[in-house]
This record gives sequence, C-alpha cells and structure tokens, in this order.
Amino acid sequence: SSLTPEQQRKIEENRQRALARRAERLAQ
Amino acid sequence: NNGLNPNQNQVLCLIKSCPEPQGISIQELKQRLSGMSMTIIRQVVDFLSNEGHIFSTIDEDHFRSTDQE
Repeated sequence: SSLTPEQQRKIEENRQRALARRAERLAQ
Repeated sequence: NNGLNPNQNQVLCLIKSCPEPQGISIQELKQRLSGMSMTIIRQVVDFLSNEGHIFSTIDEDHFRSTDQE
C-alpha cells in the first residue's frame, strides 16, 4: 500500500519531532 | 545495554524490523507478542514514544522507529 503525499509529510514531521525528543533525552 | 527493559527491547525490535512505510500496527504487535497484554504493549509504546525511539505514522496506531533508514 503506497502512502499519499499528505501521509508522507505527516510521517516525516512526526519523525523529526521524535528525533528531537531522542536528542533531548540523550542530552539529559 | 541500551537502558531498556526486556519488554521495551522486544517491542522496539519488532517495530524496527517492519519494512512498511507506515510502520507496524499495534494490532500486529499484539499478534506477534502473544505473551504480552495490550495494556503492557500500550505502556511500552507510550514510553518508547516519549523517549523518541519511535513515532506514530498514518494514525495513532501505527509506529516506526527513529533508527530506521
């Protein structure tokens, strides 16, 4: 099943947010 | 040692192993982890999300790992 551009955009947005959260946790 | 407990490692490992762009669904996690209750799976998924190990994709029931790709 292929994703719509909107779904792809949302996934990338969530991924970036999670990466920022991970970096934050590692810095603590 | 990555600081995760066995349940957390098991769930993270399954999420990482899924090649789908939308990730793995919570229902699929439950099927694969027959020994783990849905309550525990949800707790683990919440923890891993808060720690930035995983993120939700097309809805709140599909997850991917930030380690992938």
